[in-house]
Amino acid sequence: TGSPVPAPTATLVRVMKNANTLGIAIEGGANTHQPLPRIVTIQKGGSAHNCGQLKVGQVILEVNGIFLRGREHKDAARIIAEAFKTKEKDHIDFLVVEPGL
Amino acid sequence: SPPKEYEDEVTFF
Repeated sequence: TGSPVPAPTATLVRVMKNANTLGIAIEGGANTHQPLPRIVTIQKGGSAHNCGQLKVGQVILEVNGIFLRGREHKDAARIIAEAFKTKEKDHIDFLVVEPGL
Repeated sequence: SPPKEYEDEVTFF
């Protein structure tokens, strides 16, 4: 309809593992000022950059269907690292939101 | 407020 959307809209982004690195950095986690992990860097040449849909500032709600809410930084980081490492899938599904929209 | 040591924790993948 063209009306502005008042609430942040979650977007499912599929990142194919087509590079040696995922190529993102995250900050935050439970018990911090940033309770959900936020993307702070996207490196050129990494899988995330190749995907073209992830952006700095986006907050990650889920990784392959695993909720990140309530998880501390190291736990969230482990989930992302394992999602990239596993050979069971050739991709990672991120559910992200752009805060403040 | 949360402990200071958590605020700047960043992990690269």
